Amino acid sequence: TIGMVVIGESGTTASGTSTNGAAHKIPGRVGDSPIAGAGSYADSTAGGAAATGDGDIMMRFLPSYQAVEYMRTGTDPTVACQKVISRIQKYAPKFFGAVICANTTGSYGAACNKIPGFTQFHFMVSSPLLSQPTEQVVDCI
Amino acid sequence: GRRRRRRMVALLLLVVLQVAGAASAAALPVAINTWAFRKAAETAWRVLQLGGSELDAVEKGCGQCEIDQCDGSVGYGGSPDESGETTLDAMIMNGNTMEVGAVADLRHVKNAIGVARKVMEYTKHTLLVGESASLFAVRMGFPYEDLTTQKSLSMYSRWLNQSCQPNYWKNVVPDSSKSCGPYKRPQKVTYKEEQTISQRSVHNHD
Repeated sequence: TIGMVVIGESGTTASGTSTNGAAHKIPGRVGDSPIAGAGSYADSTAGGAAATGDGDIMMRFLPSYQAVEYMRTGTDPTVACQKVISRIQKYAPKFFGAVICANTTGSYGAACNKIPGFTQFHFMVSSPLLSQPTEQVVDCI
Repeated sequence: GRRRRRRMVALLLLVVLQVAGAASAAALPVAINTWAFRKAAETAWRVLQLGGSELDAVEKGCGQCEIDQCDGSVGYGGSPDESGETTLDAMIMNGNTMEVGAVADLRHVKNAIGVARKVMEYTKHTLLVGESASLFAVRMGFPYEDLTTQKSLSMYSRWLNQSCQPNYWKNVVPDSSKSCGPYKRPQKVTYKEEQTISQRSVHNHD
C-alpha cells in the first residue's frame, strides 16, 4: 500500500492511498485504504495523515482521522502519530501498522508499532529543505 | 566585560540555532508517503514543482506506484485473493472541500487512484465498489483489463499447495488452519480467541 499526504504552500492539504490489499483475502474483503479517516485523511485547517499495515485492525480505530484531530489541537505530527499507534496498541498489542502525519506548517513525522520483524518504518519526504525526495526512518514504539 | 560579551554571544548563538531548528523542522510545500517508494515520491514532487495541484500530486504519485507495482502491495499482479484475483482499493481526499472519491474491490482496472479521482469529480458519491466500480471506470474511459500476472498466479498456486495457508477464516469446518475450503459454519460453534499475531508483513499490507 502507498499512502500519501501533500501540503501546498498555502496549507492546502490532499491525501490518498492505493493498494491491492491483503494477499489471500476472502473475496470481497476491503481494508482501511479506501475509507476516509482510516487509510488517510486530509483537512487543510489542520494537516493530513495516512496509515499502512493490517487494515482489518487499523480501520476500526480511524487512525488517520485521529492523528489529524490531534494535530488540530496543536500536537506535533510525530507525537500525533505516536498517540494513534499507542491507542491501537492497547487493544491489539501485536498489530502490524504505521502512520505518517504532516501539519499545515510543514512539520511531519511518523510512528509504527514494534513487533518481531518490524522494528523500523521507512517513509519518503519531499520538501524545499531537502535537495531531493529523501527516505527517512523511525524506530517503532 | 568579557563575561558579558560571552553571554551575549551565547545568547545570539542560541537564537540562531532555534531559528535554524524551526526552519529545518517545517517548510512548505511538503509531500510525504508511506514506505520507501522513491519513484512515487519523485513523481508527486515533480507534479508540484511543475505547478500541479496537491490533488494532482497525490493522484500521480500513488498512480506511479500502481504502474511500478510497488513492493507487490500496490497495483495489478499482487496480493491475489482466495480465488486468485487481484482487486484494488484506492481513495483521494481534498482537504479544502472535504470531498472524497474512493473505489474498493475494484476489478479489471489498473489505475485505481485515477478512478477514485473520477468518483470525486464526476459523482456526488464517496465510494464505489466491486464490478460496478469497474463499469463506472470504463464509462470514465479507463481500460478494462486482466490484473493477473505470472507472479500473482504463482503466489496463488503456492498458497493452494500450502493447504491455503495463511488464510482469514475462523471457527469454520473444515479447520481453516489446516485445510482449504469451501468452509461452512460448524453445527456447534466453539469460538477460538482471535489470533493475536498479525499475518501481515512488509510485503503484505494495506
